[in-house]
Amino acid sequence: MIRTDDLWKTYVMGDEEIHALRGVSFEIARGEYVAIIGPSGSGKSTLMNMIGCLDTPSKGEYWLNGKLVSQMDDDELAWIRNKEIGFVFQTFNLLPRASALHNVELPLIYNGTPANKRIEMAKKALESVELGHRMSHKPNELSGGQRQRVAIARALVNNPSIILADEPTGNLDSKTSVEIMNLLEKLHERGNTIILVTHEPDIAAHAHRVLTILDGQISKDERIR
Amino acid sequence: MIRTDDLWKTYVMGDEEIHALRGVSFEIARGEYVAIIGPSGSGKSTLMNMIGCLDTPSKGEYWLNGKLVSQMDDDELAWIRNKEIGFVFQTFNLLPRASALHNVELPLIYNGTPANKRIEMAKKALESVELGHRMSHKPNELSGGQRQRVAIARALVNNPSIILADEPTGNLDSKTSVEIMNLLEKLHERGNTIILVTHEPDIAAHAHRVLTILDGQISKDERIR
Ligand SMILES: Nc1ncnc2c1ncn2[C@@H]1O[C@H](COP(=O)(O)OP(=O)(O)OP(=O)(O)O)[C@@H](O)[C@H]1O
Ligand SMILES: Nc1ncnc2c1ncn2[C@@H]1O[C@H](COP(=O)(O)OP(=O)(O)OP(=O)(O)O)[C@@H](O)[C@H]1O
Ligand SMILES: [Mg+2]
Ligand SMILES: [Mg+2]
Repeated sequence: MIRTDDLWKTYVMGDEEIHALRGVSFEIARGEYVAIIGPSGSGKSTLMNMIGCLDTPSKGEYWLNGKLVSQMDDDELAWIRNKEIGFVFQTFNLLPRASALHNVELPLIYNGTPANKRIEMAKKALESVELGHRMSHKPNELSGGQRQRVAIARALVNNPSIILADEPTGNLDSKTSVEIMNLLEKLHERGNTIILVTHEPDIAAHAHRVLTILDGQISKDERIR
Repeated sequence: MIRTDDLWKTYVMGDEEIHALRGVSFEIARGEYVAIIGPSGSGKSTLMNMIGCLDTPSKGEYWLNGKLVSQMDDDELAWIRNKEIGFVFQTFNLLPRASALHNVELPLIYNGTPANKRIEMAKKALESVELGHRMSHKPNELSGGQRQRVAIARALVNNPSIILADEPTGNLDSKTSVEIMNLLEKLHERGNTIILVTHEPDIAAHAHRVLTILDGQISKDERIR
């Protein structure tokens, strides 16, 4: 379902070139649960942005569900991003002036879900991350971990088939981390494809397969369950 | 050096009152190394903002170096915040349009350090967090862990006597986390007072004393070394 072939991403800074990805090739089948680990600056978030169709490679190809992403038209890309992929960003990317509820509603607004259904689904998603009591708070009225949970709720509200989570538990205490990992576990059992970036080996251990990235390249690809 | 007496912080949301801190009292002596742990939403960042003179309590008192903070004039507060306290925020709070170098220079600009000295000190601080090769990058041209390290470098550049760090290793891989904790260890040995908020017990274990916060109150205060 996800296949990359020799992906490169190069950032040009003045007269310096930074190769954030240097020829990344792998396949992830429908329903897999993959963790990506690697040092700070190794290219994880860059790779996630490629997979999530949020950024394009400098070189190489990316097939999603058998179609070459670089040749998809805007409507198709938008549809995939909205309907198929739920993204938890490393930096949350919440609308600062909107409530938690409204932030979680956003993907449903984009795909035209009627208002009453939207609000009900958004409330449910917030309850699943234990934020039913903080729905009207704006991001700056929430703790770090609460903001992260709003981002997780937003990623899940559309029941996407592919969940991309970049450091979903980075700001969470151990109890909440366990709850989020259990939530991802349930979603995986239901058939979702899960790709998660983490620095923490205990979090990576929940996945079934671990890709290790080092200086923009996959250095290891290991089945752990 | 730091003494709080019955600190309360209440946020009013419409007709709801949220008591983020509910009577927090403790003393931290000069040169101590304290970790604050507690669940998401328990009040850690709120408490750090009080200690760092960035926010005022709704009730209760805070003495810093024997002076009642609520009765300090603006100049004195600004001096303390600039010269005495280095703050690593949970959300980094970097200037988005300025380079890493410029971000780290900021505290030195505020206290009138001459340009050549500033640049030299800022470079040194960035090298101490292994970002000598990313100095001209802006925050959105840096990885999550790199941004966190810029925030750490900025907090340390002025050699403050008190270091307040809210989740300093949240976005860092294990190797970089170890490096940052070693850096904090060195600073502690040199006589600095360190107060760090963390969710991770292994990080808290580096401290000499652990305060546990639960629902806005200190539930435990334990010397561990
Ligand atoms: N500006 C605000 N307005 C309203 N409520 C707030 C505001 N800031 C924080 N809160 C609430 O106060 C409580 C404590 O927040 P705080 O940020 O101190 O928690 P924390 O312990 O740092 O959590 P985390 O581990 O998730 O970072 C939370 O329930 C939060 O929703
Ligand atoms: N927009 C950009 N312009 C220039 N360089 C960039 C840009 N974005 C990322 N980089 C660089 O590319 C490299 C990879 O960044 P990336 O964010 O993918 O790392 P990461 O593995 O997610 O790191 P972390 O674990 O710290 O989040 C880093 O060295 C970073 O400095
Ligand atoms: Mg990243
Ligand atoms: Mg916090």
